[in-house]
Amino acid sequence: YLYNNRYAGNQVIRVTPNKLNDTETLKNLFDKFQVDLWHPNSPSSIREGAAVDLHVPRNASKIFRSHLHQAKIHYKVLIANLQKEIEKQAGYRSSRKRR
Amino acid sequence: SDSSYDYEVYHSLEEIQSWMHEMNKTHPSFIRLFSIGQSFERRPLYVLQLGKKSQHYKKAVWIDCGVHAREWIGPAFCQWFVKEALHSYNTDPVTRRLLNQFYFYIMPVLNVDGYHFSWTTDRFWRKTRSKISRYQCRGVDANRNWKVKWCEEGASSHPCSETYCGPFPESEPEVKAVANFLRKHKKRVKAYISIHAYAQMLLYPYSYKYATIPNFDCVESAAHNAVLALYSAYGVRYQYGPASTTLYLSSGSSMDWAYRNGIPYAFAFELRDTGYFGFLLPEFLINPTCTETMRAVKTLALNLLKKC
Repeated sequence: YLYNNRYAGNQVIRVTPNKLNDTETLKNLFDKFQVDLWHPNSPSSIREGAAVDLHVPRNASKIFRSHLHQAKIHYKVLIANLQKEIEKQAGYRSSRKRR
Repeated sequence: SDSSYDYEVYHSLEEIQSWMHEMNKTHPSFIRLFSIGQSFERRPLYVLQLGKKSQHYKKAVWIDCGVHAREWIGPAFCQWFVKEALHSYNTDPVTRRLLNQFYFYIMPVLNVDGYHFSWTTDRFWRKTRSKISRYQCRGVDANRNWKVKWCEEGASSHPCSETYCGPFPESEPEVKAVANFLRKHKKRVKAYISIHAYAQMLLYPYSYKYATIPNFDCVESAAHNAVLALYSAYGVRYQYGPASTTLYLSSGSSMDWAYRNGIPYAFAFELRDTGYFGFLLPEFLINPTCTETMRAVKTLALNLLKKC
């Protein structure tokens, strides 16, 4: 596996904070969970109505989503398994090697 | 060789560097390879000067890619730009005019250490790889390390943050090397373009304040024409405008530094996509993404030839 399969089960989630306290809740969650912000790239740039894309590790994604549920913050899973996407991105490359 | 190099796959740093050497060797009348310094991990910082070689004074356009390590489509575009420019010199009058009148300084990978690390260890690494004393975290955001409103809003002074501005402006040897080069060639460089990913936007100053730049009309029309050209390829719509309002407030960015240092046209592209593959843009999207971006960059460069 590429990168020693370290991204297996990791997810990319799109959260859309609609209210001011949504953004505060989200920032508090960032302190609690080790998430990797994909867009925007700084918590200080998060604002209501603008999508936030974040990469959540496998062992945190379930509980992270349950926190979003409790706070009634809308979210969508953009990438359900990052490792698979990484393998796909490199897919052509490995076939090239074979060639 | 150039003809067998596959521009529609992502290449490792080593492959990109050997490609640069090869292009330098096989296109002596158009390409000159040189290094502007070394990275934190002592890798060479290579730049290609692309353009019909001439004894006469020539204006220049600077294009850097790979500021943020995980944004792989950037380096792919820089290589694509060189290949397309050379291949279409004899067939496309616009390309011929641009390469005859300008030098393009192309830096396919600015953040060479980070890019290498994203291939070997952490696919989603963003920053450089410099060591920060007293902290376990490594790396500075190479787009928050420029001496313009350094480390204010939209940047972080914490070494473990993804937008860490660094211990001081130009602390990163990669940033210092580019800043030194642009300072040295200040009179000739008329446009600065930095290629990023993941928003589909064409941005211009300011990022660090909500003010309007003095030459707004000229820059706005250039950006408008560029996103129209980009749209003409596959119908992909890009937003464009001042970075502070179009994207978000961020201080210490390379585009603002270039503009403040006298380069009249400074842009940052955020290429595809807007949240389907994210940084993992698949290789089959390299061709269309680079084709549309090529049209936009050529339009920006052509704009320099107009009076405005």
